[in-house]
Amino acid sequence: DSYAEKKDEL
Amino acid sequence: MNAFRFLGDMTHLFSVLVLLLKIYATKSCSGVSRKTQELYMVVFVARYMDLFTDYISLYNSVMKVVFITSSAAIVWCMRRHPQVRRTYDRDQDTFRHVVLVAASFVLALIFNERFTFREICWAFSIYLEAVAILPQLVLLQRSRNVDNLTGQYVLFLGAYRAFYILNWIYRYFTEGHTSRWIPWIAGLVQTALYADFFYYYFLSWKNNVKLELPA
Repeated sequence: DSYAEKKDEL
Repeated sequence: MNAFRFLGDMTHLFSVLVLLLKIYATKSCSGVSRKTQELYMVVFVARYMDLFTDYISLYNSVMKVVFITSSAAIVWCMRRHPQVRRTYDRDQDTFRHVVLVAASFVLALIFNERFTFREICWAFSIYLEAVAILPQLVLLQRSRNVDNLTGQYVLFLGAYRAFYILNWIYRYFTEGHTSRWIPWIAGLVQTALYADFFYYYFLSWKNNVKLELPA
């Protein structure tokens, strides 16, 4: 899914 | 993961370790705003709810646990530890931080990526983090003597989000131009709030004098 969906940052 | 983001996370982790060291080594939390620490605990709980639902990486999960437990440990120390709690500047730490929580929550209801519980919590945590340092900065201006460790804590805390801004610029140009207004604007506000602290911190370092923020 798009970056915005997956919150991969702390 | 890019160098800016890793540097940012390490600077953030370091700021927490410096604060834990100060409180543990000196058994004192003088000069530290408990309200700011409580706000950070709310920020981490609201943002890291996906800790149990979405596994992104070991690094991501470990860091989330570290930030939540360390902020909770600091708040516990400042509230319950028999020696530390006595050194809390209760009558100096007077910022009405409930206002910050309410304002961030209202903002998150209006500006979010999707009107869902998780997205609103995430936006709330981003807005709250941007202003969570205010009680601490007000306390620093009131308590004339800023001890070195507290000064370094605030310095690293301010630097971490500045590294994140570089990370967002880097990602924007390398990962497809997705615009992420919420963290970008909040991150800029967050870093800007430290501007005068950075200025006076630099002056005190250059002139080799104690850090003193003008009232």
